[in-house]
Amino acid sequence: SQPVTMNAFELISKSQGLNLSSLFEK
Amino acid sequence: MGCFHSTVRKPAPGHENPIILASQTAFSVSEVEALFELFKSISSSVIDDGLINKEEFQLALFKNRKKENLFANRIFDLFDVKHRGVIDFGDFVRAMNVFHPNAPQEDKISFSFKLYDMDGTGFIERHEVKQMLIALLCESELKLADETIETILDKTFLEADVDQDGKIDKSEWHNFVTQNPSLLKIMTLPYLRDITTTFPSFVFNSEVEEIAT
Repeated sequence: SQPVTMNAFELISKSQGLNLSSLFEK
Repeated sequence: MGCFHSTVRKPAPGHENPIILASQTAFSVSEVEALFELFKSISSSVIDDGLINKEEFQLALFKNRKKENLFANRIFDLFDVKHRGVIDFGDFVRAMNVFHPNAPQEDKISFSFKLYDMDGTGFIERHEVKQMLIALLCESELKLADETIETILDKTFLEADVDQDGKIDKSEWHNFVTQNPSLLKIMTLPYLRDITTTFPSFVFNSEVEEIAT
């Protein structure tokens, strides 16, 4: 397995729940 | 008479005056009215009461009302500034304003700090970040050993927590996101630039005499 190089916040910001763009998708 | 309505309609309950909302935000009157079209569709998806509840918010985000999500809950709570368990149109426009591409960077930094300071202590603490990481892993069905999670937390706090007191204060957060601007990407919604194009029907439901651009 590859070592995780991202910091915690970079990982968290990938959450679908933080992606408000989907509010605009009809 | 022209193409536009010439009379001012009585606004729906909880629907603040678009002219006032535009004056308080980066949005034009037309953009506020286009946002109302989006607000209407979200707020009427479960109960048509002119307010967005948590279930409607989750449904709009995930197209699935059953999907409880820590981050969506957190965003909802930050939109719900009056802590009533619902988001009215004024709350919605003022919160969306932070996500506008033209909104001040400081507002985005401040909102993101509150997002991660889940306990509202004024600090982003290690246990909060761990809780969010675990929630992300559950959401994405990614598996990381607890040891790996601790290593990620060590690395993150080594970089962000400059005074090494185990928690990230506002000033440390400011410096950290300035050095890592990709962390603020979630705080900008390019869609908001084209909101009048996405929801052109606002023209037919306008409450103002002329559509300002």
